[in-house]
Amino acid sequence: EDDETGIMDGLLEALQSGAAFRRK
Amino acid sequence: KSAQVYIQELKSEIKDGQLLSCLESLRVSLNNNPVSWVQNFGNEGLALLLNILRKLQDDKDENLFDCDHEIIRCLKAFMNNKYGLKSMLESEEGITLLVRAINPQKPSMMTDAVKLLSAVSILEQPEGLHERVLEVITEEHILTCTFYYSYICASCLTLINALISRAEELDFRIHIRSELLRLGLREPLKAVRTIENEELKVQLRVFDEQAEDDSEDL
Repeated sequence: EDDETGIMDGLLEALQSGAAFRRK
Repeated sequence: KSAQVYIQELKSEIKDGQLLSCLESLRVSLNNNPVSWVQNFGNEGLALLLNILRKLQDDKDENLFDCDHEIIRCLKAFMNNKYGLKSMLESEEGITLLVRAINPQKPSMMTDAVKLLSAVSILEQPEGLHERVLEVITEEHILTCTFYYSYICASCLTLINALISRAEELDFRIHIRSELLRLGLREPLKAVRTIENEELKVQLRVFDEQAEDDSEDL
């Protein structure tokens, strides 16, 4: 778990595509 | 090079071209080595990077070699895993120094800093992160850049969307949105709608939809 990488890349992609803003 | 070698180099107070070259190489290492390497670089390495960034921001004349921008890139690489992200968020100055990198005179560095702040703003843990970003941010810079530099307005609008969406209470979301509009977001928001840019269109749609949803809820 602690070795998880690409966190920022994933967040930035979700922000850029708008997916990060979709309502739960 | 080992993480310790970079730490020694950063400690030796190298400057300008030498520092830039060290930082470029460090960024590649942070990006391409396993997390254990990043852990070896650790809090000591992070503290050195933040310390150098603060000095560069305080002494504007020394930014000629773009070392400040390269440090932001290194921070992004450092934060690209759980360990690094946690260390950065726990550091006393990390967020403040990222906010200080929102410098309209250096749009390229500003874009990278704004992206990192957007990502940090939507994290659910640790609690209070969103408020910490809001506390230190200078709205005017984001608004100025949304208006003057059309090519980075998508990033600025992403941060604005992140800051608004992460507020859980309806009242708070409306408050942040109103404050930004009152500070001058209204005009640039109109102006950028004519720009043909897919990334920007996505963020404009998010901004509008969130405003509509909140309006309905209200």
